[in-house]
Amino acid sequence: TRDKFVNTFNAVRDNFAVMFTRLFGGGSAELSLTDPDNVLETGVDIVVQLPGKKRQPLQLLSGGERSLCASAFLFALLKHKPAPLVVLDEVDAPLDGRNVERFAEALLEFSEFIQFITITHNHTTIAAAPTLLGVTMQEPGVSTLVPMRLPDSVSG
Amino acid sequence: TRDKFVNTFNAVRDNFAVMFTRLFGGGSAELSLTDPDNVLETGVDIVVQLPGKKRQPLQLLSGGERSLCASAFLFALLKHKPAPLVVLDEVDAPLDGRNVERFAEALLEFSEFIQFITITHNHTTIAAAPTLLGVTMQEPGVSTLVPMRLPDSVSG
Amino acid sequence: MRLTRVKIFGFKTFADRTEFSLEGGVVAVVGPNGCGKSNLVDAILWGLGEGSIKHLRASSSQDVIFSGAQARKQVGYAEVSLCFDNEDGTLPIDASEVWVTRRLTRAGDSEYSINRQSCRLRDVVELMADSGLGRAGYAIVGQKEIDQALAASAEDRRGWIDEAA
Amino acid sequence: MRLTRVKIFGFKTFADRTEFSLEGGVVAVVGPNGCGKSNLVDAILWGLGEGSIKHLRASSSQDVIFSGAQARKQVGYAEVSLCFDNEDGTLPIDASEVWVTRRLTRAGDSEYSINRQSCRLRDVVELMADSGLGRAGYAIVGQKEIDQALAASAEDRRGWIDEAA
Ligand SMILES: Nc1ncnc2c1ncn2[C@@H]1O[C@H](COP(=O)(O)OP(=O)(O)OP(=O)(O)O)[C@@H](O)[C@H]1O
Ligand SMILES: Nc1ncnc2c1ncn2[C@@H]1O[C@H](COP(=O)(O)OP(=O)(O)OP(=O)(O)O)[C@@H](O)[C@H]1O
Ligand SMILES: [Mg+2]
Ligand SMILES: [Mg+2]
Repeated sequence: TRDKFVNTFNAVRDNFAVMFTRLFGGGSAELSLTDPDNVLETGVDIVVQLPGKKRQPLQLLSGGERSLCASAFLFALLKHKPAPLVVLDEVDAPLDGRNVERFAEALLEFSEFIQFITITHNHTTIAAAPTLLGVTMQEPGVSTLVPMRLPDSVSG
Repeated sequence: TRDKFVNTFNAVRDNFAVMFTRLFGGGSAELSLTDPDNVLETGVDIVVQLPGKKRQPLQLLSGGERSLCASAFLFALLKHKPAPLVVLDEVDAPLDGRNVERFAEALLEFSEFIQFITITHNHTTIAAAPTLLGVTMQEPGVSTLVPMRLPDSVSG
Repeated sequence: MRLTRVKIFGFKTFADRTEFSLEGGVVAVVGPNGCGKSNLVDAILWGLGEGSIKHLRASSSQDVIFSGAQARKQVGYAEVSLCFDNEDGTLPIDASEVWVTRRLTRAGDSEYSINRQSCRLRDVVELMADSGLGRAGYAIVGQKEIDQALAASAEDRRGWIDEAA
Repeated sequence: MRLTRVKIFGFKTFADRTEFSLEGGVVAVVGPNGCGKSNLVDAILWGLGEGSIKHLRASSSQDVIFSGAQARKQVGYAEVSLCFDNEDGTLPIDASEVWVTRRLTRAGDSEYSINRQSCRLRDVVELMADSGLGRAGYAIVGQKEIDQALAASAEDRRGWIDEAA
C-alpha cells in the first residue's frame, strides 16, 4: 500500500503536469508531497506557474484559472483510473474562449474511454460535442428530453 | 427603529415581488417575516413560485434560478437604498439567453442612479453595456486597460 | 462497465416516463434555466444509491418525487432504472447486463432491485463500490467540486490519490 | 456621491501606473481568464479600506503587491487612489471632490490619506461607512454572495434589510 500510493502519486503527478500545460497552452504545475519522508501520512500540495507568470499561491488565481487547474487535476486522476461515467455540471462557465476550446478538446480525447455527460450553456462546448441532449419544458414544470444530434451525424 | 424596520421591510418586500416577476418573466415571490409578532427579532424568509411551477423550497431551485432570484433581492434592496457603486463579478454566468437579457435590461434601468461595473464573459451583457473596459495582458503577467467603447458612442 | 440506458419516472421534474441511451463519447446536455438538466444528473446519482439528500438539493427524501406543476398534479412515487453493460465483468455480478432500479413512494417506502431481484440499498451501494461511480468516485463534478479541488487541504487531496490507486 | 476616477500602481497584476474614469451607467469589464478583471475590483475594495485579506484572495497583506512576472521584476509597493464626487455631500467631509489613497510597502508600512492629508485606516473606513460602499454595503457581488443571499439564514437576511433601512 505504501508502494501503491507512491506509484499512483507518481503517475498522477506526471499526468497532471502534462494536462495542466495542455489546458493552459503553456506554463507548468506540480503535485508535491508535503512530507516526502512520511509517505503513509503525507499530504499532497499543488504548485502552479501560469504561462508568462511567476509561481503564485493558489488563492491568488482567477476564477477561470482555478477551474481549469482543477480540471487538469481531475483529468490526471481519470487518466490513471478512468471512471466509466463522468458528469460535468457547467464547469465550463468561468472559462474564456481559448480555454474552453482546449477544455473541449481534452474532453473529446478522454471520451474514447470515458462516457462524459456535460451540462453546458457554452456555445463552444455545444459545437464540439458529438451528441446533444436537449431538455425542455413544453409544459411548465414538466421536463422532457429532445435528442438533438445523434452520434452518427457528423454535421455540426 | 421598530417602525424603521417595518417600513424598510415593506418597501423591500414590494420591490422584491416586482423585480422577481420582471426578471423571471412571470411567477411570483414573497419575502415573509418568520415571526410577525416579534418584529424586533424576526427573521426574513423567501418563498418563490417560478412561472408555471408550484411553490418549491429554495434548495430545489436550479443554479440559474437561484442566481436570478438573488439578483431580484439585490435589486429590491438597491431600489430602496441605492449604493453609489455596485460591482458584479460574473453573476450572469449561470443565466440562459432569455434570463440574461432581462437581467441586462434591469441593470440598464437601475444604472440611471447607480454606477455598475459588471465583469462578464457573456455576449448579451457585453452587447447591452454602453461602456466597455477591456483588460488585457499584452505583456504576460502585467494587466493593462483598453477602453473599448465610450459612453457617447451609441454604436453597438 | 458502461452506463447504457436510463429510465426515469416521477423524479423531480420528470413527471412522465422518460428514457434515453448513452452511446459513448461526449453528450452535451442543454436547455434553459430550470428545465431539468441538473435534475437529470440527480436522477442518475439517486439511482446509484445516493444516500445524502443534501447532495440532491433536498431537505427531505420525498422532495425528489414530482410535486406537481400549475397544470399537473403530483405523482405518488419516483423511480429510476439504470442499465449497465457488464461485458468486462467490472461489476461483481454474474451478468453481462445489469439493471439497477430504485423507487420511493410518498408514504416513504423504498424499494431496490438488481436485475429485477429485490434487494436492499446497501446491495446496490456495494455493487457500485469501486466502479468509480457513486460517492466514492469522482464521477459528478460541478462548480462546488471544482472549487473544493483547489481549496481542499493537502490531506484531502492525498485521499483522492488514494482512491485512484 | 459617485466614484469618478481610479488610479492603481503595483496592485496585483497592475504593475504599471493605471488610470480610468467612471462616467455613470453600466461598464462591462471584459478580457480573458487571469488578465486582471477581478484584481481591478480588488483594488477598489482595497482602496476603500478592506481589512480582510481573505476577501482579496490573499494569505498575507503583501500578497497584493505586484510580485513580478517572467519578464518583469516585482515592485516595492502597491498604491490605489479613488476620487469621489461629493457634490451632494453624502460623504461627511467638507469637500466637493474627495481623493482617498492607500499605499502598502513590501516592508509592511501602510499609509492612508484623504485629500492628501495623511490619516489612519479607521478614518477612511469611517468616511466610507454608511455610503453603501465598503464592507457594510452590498457593493461587491460575486457568485459566492449570490449563493449566500439564498442560503443565508432568515436572521442574516433580516440583517441586510436592517442595513438598507
Ligand atoms: N420534486 C419536484 N417536483 C417538481 N419540481 C421540482 C422538484 N424538484 C425540483 N423541481 C424543480 O426543478 C427545477 C430545477 O431544475 P434543474 O436544477 O434541473 O434545472 P437546470 O436545468 O439544471 O437549470 P440551470 O441551467 O439553471 O442549472 C426547479 O424549478 C425546481 O423547482
Ligand atoms: N501580487 C501579485 N503579483 C502578480 N500577479 C498576481 C498578484 N496577485 C494576483 N496575481 C495574478 O492575477 C491573476 C488573477 O487575476 P484576476 O483574478 O483579476 O483574473 P480575472 O481577469 O478575474 O480572470 P477570470 O475571468 O478567470 O475570473 C492570477 O494569475 C494571479 O497569479
Ligand atoms: Mg443546473
Ligand atoms: Mg475573475
